[in-house]
Amino acid sequence: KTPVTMNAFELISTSQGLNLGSLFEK
Amino acid sequence: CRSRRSPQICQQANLSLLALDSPFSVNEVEALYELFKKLSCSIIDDGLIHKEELQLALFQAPYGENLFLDRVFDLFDEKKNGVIEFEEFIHALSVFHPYAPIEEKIDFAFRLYDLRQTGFIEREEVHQMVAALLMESEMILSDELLTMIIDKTFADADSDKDGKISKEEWKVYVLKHPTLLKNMTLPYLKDVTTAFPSFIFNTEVED
Repeated sequence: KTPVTMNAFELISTSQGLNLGSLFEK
Repeated sequence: CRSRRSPQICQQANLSLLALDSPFSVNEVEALYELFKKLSCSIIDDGLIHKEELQLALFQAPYGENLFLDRVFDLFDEKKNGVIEFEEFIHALSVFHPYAPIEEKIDFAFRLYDLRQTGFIEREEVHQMVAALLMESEMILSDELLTMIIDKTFADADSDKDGKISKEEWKVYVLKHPTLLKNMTLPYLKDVTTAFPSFIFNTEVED
């Protein structure tokens, strides 16, 4: 996917701060 | 719990009450209590999750500014007293359960991105969040490209073209792009007792 076809929220949702799954991974 | 019964029975009653008001079984609430205990003693052993402790768990480092961590912490901290209590932890995690209603996930994500809590996701806020993400992931995008991405997003999401995304517009938008809610579901929560097998040695309840 090129950056121009991305939408802003798709980018934002990749933040590590929003990835709560990592709480369960250790 | 004000009962004169043993603290273990009181705790059991409290956990059962929490389970009643959530998609989790009592055993699962107990398992999540194990996770909560682990998180809440990682820096200050006081049975409460401080922002630095959430940060340590998510970023493996307790320092540094992160806009998204601040937003997640604020939404978990329902009482706004600067710490996450177990009840708040269960409330917020309930939204991330695979079987939680989609409306709850849509609402939670909206509140997450409505940085200034105006009831709208404004263009400036989206710009701020994308800039924060780029900094976090050490990505570089030209200002022109960044503007194009935000223009495109608003062209899709802001249907009344007033420069801000209302809750209704957000709902329509994410239902059209459900992958945007992907991080609002934690598959681990469907089988949390397996994720924390240590808990089975502590449980006193048969589900």
